Amino acid sequence: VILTRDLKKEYELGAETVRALRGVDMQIEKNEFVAIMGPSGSGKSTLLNLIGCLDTPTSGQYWLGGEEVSQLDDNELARIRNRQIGFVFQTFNLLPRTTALHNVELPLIYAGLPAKQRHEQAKAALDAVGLADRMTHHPNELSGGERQRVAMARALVNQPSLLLADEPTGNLDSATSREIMDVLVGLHDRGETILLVTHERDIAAYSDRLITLRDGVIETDQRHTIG
Amino acid sequence: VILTRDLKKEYELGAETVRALRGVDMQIEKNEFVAIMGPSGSGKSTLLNLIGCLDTPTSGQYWLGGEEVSQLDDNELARIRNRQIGFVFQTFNLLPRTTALHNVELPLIYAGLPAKQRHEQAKAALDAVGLADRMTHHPNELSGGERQRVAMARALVNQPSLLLADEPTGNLDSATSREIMDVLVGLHDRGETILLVTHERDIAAYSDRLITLRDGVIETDQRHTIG
Ligand SMILES: Nc1ncnc2c1ncn2[C@@H]1O[C@H](COP(=O)(O)OP(=O)(O)OP(=O)(O)O)[C@@H](O)[C@H]1O
Ligand SMILES: Nc1ncnc2c1ncn2[C@@H]1O[C@H](COP(=O)(O)OP(=O)(O)OP(=O)(O)O)[C@@H](O)[C@H]1O
Ligand SMILES: [Mg+2]
Ligand SMILES: [Mg+2]
Repeated sequence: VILTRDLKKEYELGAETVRALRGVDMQIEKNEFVAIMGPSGSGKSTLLNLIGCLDTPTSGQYWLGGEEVSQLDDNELARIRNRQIGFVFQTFNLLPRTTALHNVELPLIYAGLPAKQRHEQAKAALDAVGLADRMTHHPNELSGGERQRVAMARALVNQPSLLLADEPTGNLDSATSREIMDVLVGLHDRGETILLVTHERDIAAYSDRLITLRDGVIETDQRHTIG
Repeated sequence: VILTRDLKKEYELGAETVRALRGVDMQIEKNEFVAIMGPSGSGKSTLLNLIGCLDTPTSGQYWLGGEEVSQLDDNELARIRNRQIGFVFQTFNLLPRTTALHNVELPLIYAGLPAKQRHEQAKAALDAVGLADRMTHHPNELSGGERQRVAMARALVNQPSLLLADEPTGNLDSATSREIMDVLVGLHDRGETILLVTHERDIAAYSDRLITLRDGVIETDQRHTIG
């Protein structure tokens, strides 16, 4: 479902060129559960943003569900992002001036769902991440781990077929992390394809394949031999 | 150096009262290295913000260096925050429109240092966290872990006697986390008092005492028996 060939991303900053991705070849099948690890600054978020159609590569090709993404127009990209892809950002990116519930409703508003159904689906998503009693809070009235879970609920509320999660448990204690990973395992059992960037081996262990990045290239790519 | 008695913090949200801290008694001596752990939402950031004079308690008392903090006026509080306390925020709180270097210089500008000395001290702080080659980047041109390290550099640049760090390694791979913790161990060896909130046992293991919170109260408070 995901295929990249020699994917590169470079940033020009004045006289400096930062080569965040230096040629990534990656192939992910439907219903895989892939963990991505690597040092700080190795290009993980950059790669995830390209996969999630949030950014465009400097060069190289990317096919999503068989379609070459650089050939799609903005409307098609927006529709794919809204319907097929759920994204949990490393910095959450919640709207600060509205409630957790409304933040989670946003993808459903975009998808055109009627209000009653939106409400119920958003409430269910918040309940699944343990935040049933925090729905009316604004982001600045939530703890770091609570904000991170709102970001997860928002990514899942539209029941996307592809979930991209950038360090979704960085602000969670181990018990809450396990709850969130159980949600992801449940989704994976029901057919979801999941790419998860993490710094923690315990979290990576939930996946069935581990890709490591270093300096903008893939260093290792292994299926786990232990169930 | 830190003494709290029955510290409470409550938030009023419409009809709801959130009791974030429900009576915390804590005593921290000079040069201690204390880790604080606990479930998401248990009150760790709330407690750290009170200790760092960034917020005021609903009730209870807090003495810092022998002075009752609620008796201090705003100027004295601001001076304490700038000179004595370094704070690493869970959400970094960097100024988005300026460089990493300038972000780290801010406490030194406030302290009235001349430009040349400010520059050198800020560069040294960024170098200590491995970001010598990222000084001219703005926060949105940095990875999650790089932003987290800029926040650490800014907290240390004024050489405060008390460092409060709210999950300073949540976005770092293990090798980079070890580098950052080595910086903290070095500071501790030179007399620094450190309170560090973390969700990771490996990081808490660097401290010599562990306090755990649950539902706004201290659940356990133990010195580590293993060196
Ligand atoms: N807009 C930008 N301009 C310049 N450089 C950038 C920009 N965005 C990211 N970078 C650089 O590209 C590199 C890769 O960034 P990326 O965010 O992908 O790293 P990462 O692997 O996600 O790191 P972390 O684990 O710290 O989150 C970093 O060194 C960063 O400084
Ligand atoms: N301004 C606020 N208004 C209402 N409730 C708040 C506010 N700020 C925090 N809270 C609530 O207080 C509780 C404690 O928050 P705090 O940020 O201290 O938790 P924490 O232990 O740091 O959690 P985490 O590990 O997730 O960062 C949370 O349940 C949160 O929802
Ligand atoms: Mg990242
Ligand atoms: Mg917190």
